[in-house]
Amino acid sequence: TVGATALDADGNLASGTSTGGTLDKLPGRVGDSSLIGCGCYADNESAATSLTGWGEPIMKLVLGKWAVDRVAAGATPQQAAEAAIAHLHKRLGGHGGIIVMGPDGSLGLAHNTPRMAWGIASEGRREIGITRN
Amino acid sequence: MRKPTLLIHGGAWAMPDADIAAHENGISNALDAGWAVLERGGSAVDAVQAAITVMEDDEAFDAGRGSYLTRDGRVQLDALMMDGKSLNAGGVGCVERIKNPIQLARLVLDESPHVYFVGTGAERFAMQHGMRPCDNMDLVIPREQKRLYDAQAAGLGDTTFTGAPMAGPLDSHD
Repeated sequence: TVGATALDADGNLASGTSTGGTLDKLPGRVGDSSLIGCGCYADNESAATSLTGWGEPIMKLVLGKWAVDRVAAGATPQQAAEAAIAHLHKRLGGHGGIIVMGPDGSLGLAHNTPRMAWGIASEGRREIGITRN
Repeated sequence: MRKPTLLIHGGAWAMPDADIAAHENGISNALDAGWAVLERGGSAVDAVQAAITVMEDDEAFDAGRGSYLTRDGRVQLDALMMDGKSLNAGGVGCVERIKNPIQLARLVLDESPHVYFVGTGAERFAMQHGMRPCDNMDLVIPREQKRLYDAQAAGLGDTTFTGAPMAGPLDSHD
């Protein structure tokens, strides 16, 4: 699964997620990636998210919207990202990763899988990472 | 006026060391594509589409060409895009003849009053809006055929996200 969140010069947020699904999945099985509020959500008034990982637990928790609502309630994107992954594992033993972008361009990233690939670009900043959990 | 910013990911899973370089390269290319849009004043939705299209075309990632295979050895793709200003969203599920599902998701977002299209209906919508279908085998690569064969032969649980079997026999995963 791959995903992106962006903030443009006009202050608009957007997010996207795209996936091939899980290994050996039954044809017709859909995970979280393409379900609004689960694998992806964006609202200028709160945040944009893209998720990756084992879809079933992410869907049951509607985790993409869950994290956005955390930012709307005052959490930073990083706090919301960490809380989302903690919630995923605590509630349903799920594994995955999330990126979160606030309306001011502040960022959050968290995962409880062994690794996650990510990248950040803004004026004067360009970072790439494969974080290890 | 906001400071444009792009944050992308290439998946969270039990990535082996051997895959790190290819993922870093793919993330770098995707960042370049998305940031080029933002840097010239383009929209956030255009930047998201540009970055994800690059990763869909990159065999390193589980999206587009080079994705994991279904039980019957086909690529079956899902994607969603959402615009934070209008709250419009476009999603597609289980498409098998679309090279870049994020672009079809964008068409659903821009050209339809709906949010989600699946299967052959999604593919028909794509063609009605000028997208050219691809053959499913254009999306399948030998690495994933071997991965599927090995997983089915071993009958192990899915280790994708934890590096260790999460469940018992493979079919209990779905």
